Amino acid sequence: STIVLVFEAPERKDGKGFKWTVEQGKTVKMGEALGLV
Amino acid sequence: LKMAWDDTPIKWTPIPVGLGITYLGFKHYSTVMSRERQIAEEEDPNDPQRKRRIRPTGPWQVQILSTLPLKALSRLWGKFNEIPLPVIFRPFGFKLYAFIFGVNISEAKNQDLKSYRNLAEFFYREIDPAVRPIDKSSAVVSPSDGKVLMVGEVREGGKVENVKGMTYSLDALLSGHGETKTSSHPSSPAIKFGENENGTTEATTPGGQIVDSHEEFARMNGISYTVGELFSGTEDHIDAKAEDQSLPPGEKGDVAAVVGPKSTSWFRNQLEGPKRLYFAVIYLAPGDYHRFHSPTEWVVETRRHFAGELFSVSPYLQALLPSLFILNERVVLLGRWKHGFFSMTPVGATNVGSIVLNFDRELRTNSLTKDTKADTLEGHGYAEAHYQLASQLLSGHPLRRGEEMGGFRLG
Repeated sequence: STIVLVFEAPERKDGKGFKWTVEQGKTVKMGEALGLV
Repeated sequence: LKMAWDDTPIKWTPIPVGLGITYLGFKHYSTVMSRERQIAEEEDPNDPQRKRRIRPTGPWQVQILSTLPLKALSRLWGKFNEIPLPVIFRPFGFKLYAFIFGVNISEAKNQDLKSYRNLAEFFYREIDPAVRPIDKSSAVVSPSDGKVLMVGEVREGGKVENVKGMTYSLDALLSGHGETKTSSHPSSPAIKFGENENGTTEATTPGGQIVDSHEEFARMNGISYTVGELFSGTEDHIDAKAEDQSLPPGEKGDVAAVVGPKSTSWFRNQLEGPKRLYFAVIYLAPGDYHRFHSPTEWVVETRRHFAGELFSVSPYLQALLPSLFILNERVVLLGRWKHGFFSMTPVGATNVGSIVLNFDRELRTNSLTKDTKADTLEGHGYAEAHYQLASQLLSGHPLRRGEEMGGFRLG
């Protein structure tokens, strides 16, 4: 099974905005950080 | 009786089993072919307004898979796993399953393996909250255990950039059809709708270029989809929604018109500045903990259940069948968070055909009966339900980060 997240977030510019903290292929646990704003 | 039994001669004759299997195979093949021919006739190719049904196309493996009764197999698999196991077998059986699929039993909330009556219960086990601390400092956390298959940004026009050459458009994932019409777009400044001098609606990018709504932004298996029926279907569908007052009217062409805009004013963007659409795909392996939790603080306002197929969603098949996510059974949850639009879509698979939502008792996935209660929007192929009643103030169901939302069940 699969979960797809799609969401709006501030565009990444000059060090501000949304940034992923994981990359493709990484194994994650529930509750682990995926992205920061 | 003994004499009759002894005196009756036994004569062995071969039963043409092979002939029977060939006949059944031929019968199934001809049924599938006649159904495909009928669909092809229905979709008149030169009709510009035709709705494009999303169908599996791809290499021969996919053709064979698409002729199998996957949903029936999935329901059978579920029934089989609901058979209560003899108590003495349970510890050994579940430890074997754990060994094969890499389950960490020590993390389960209930450590007494004899108390799980069958594999379906063990599969849907709870986990000890202490072993899954919820990250407080990030904006979005992982809704489940699993592997991050894709992360990225949605390009203009709703196209999802990702790995393995798979590209599909979000409109097909979340609204089910590709239509050749200008349609709504999320309330993101990425693409704006406005009336031009001759009164027709047109979409423009931040740079002011007119986005041709008939431009095909994502080509997939020969079927192409136009920009942004993102989560909402065609524009007139939005107008219909706004007119019938079932939702407070949103700005025209604004996804809010579908997901209940005004009443979530406290969700209105806290941050100014341009925004983008981001996406992530997390794959849950058979041994993973299969309940999913809320990835952030948000309000779910609309649920759409697409009763599609149940192909396996293994990474191998995802690479083979690019349109997998928009073919499979899925439950699209649409709502808002502090930065604007937010959606989460659990997608079912052959072995885990059932998707459960703790706050939506009406939802029935992988069932024989069609969705009758929720208002199935004709022609859109999904059953839609709204959660306004869950909270008048928020016009939706509020969720805290890490809160359990539901899960995937076997079969």
